[in-house]
Parts: sequence; C-alpha cells; structure tokens
Amino acid sequence: FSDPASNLGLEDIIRKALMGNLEERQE
Amino acid sequence: RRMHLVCPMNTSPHVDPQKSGHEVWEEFAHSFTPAVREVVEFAKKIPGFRDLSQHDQVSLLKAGTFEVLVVRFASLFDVKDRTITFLGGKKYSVDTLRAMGSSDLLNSMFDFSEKLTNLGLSEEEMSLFTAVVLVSAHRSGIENVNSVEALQETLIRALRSLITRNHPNESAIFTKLLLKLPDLRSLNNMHSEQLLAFKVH
Repeated sequence: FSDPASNLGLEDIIRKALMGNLEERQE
Repeated sequence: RRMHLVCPMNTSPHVDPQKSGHEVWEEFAHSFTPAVREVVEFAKKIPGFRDLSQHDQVSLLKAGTFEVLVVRFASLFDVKDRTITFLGGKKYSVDTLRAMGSSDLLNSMFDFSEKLTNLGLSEEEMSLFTAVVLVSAHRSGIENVNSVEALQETLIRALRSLITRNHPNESAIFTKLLLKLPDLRSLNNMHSEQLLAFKVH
C-alpha cells in the first residue's frame, strides 16, 4: 500500500481534471 | 453491525450496512471527487505549475492533495464547539465521532486547524501558503527536482514577502507557517495508515 493516492482513485481523478484542460486548450 | 467512515470528506459518517464495500467506496469517492477537482483547478492557477512536466504535475497532486484539503477545509473543524462539519452539511461532536471509532488523526487535525486558524491569515495569504504546500520538491516520484525546487523557492519568497508586508510586527508568522509543512506531512502519513486500515477491513 505504498501509493494511497492510486488506491483512492485519486490519480484517475487528477489526470482527468488535468487532461480536460489540455483538451480544452487544444480546441 | 453498524459501520462508520469517519472522514469529513464523506457526506456523513454513517455507512449503510446493507451496502457492499465497493458501493460504500463508490459513494465516498463520489463525495470527495469535487473537492479533489477543486485542488487540481487551484494547482492549474499557480503561476509556473503548468510549465512543470505532466508527470510532475500529477506526482505533486497525488502526494499533496490530502494536505491541501486539510488546509482548505480547516474551517470544517470548529475548535470552540469541538465539532466537525461533514460535506453533507451536518455537524458531529468529537465525542460522537470518537464513539464511532475515529482515530487520533481527527484530534491531530483539530490541533492543526486551531493553530492555522489562530494565525489569522487573509484569503490571499492562505492561497499562497496552499501553493507552497502543494509544490514540494521532496515528494516521491518527482522526475525534474530542479524545476519543482525552483518553483517552490519562488512561491516561498512570494509568501515571505506577502506576510512581511501584511504583518510587519509579527515576523514569527512566516516561520510558524513553514513549520506547518512537517505537521501536514505527518498528518498525511497518519491518513495513509488510516487508508490502509480501511482497506484491510
């Protein structure tokens, strides 16, 4: 359990929130 | 057997015993996800954060989101009444939560919130302090330590300048703020242990 953030599903939420912005900028 | 999930990022500490562990977790995730998205939005507005590599942006957020939430939601901890407001809007006393099986983590978070609130920082100061909390070169998995360190130093200089300007007769405030960083790290470690216990159960 060395990576609690991944276990929480945090990484997924973070990546989606960051990527969403990238996609908006590309549009 | 009644179950509880004593985290203010949950809607309520009560857990429906009919629900599976997966369903309980899904509900909890649904409750804290908007707060996590707000942390990401906050990070994006830190000048220089978006210039870091995508890998380091994710690493900083993964490692620091809990600490940022502790700072941002310090107001949920009412030190005078010894109550905590959950995201569902209802207040619970420390004694009630203790009876539900809360750990020392909540008490430590109370202590932290009290000390932070007592500093009487403005919104701008809190915001800059939160940026310093998030941008730490000492997080694990950072690939470009120099870039993160440079941004961290810029933010710390800006915080010192702001605090010095706003509190010319209280030079200790800046030092006290920096000393909050290891406190937050310690809370983060305790929280990780709690997650482990939750997962095991």
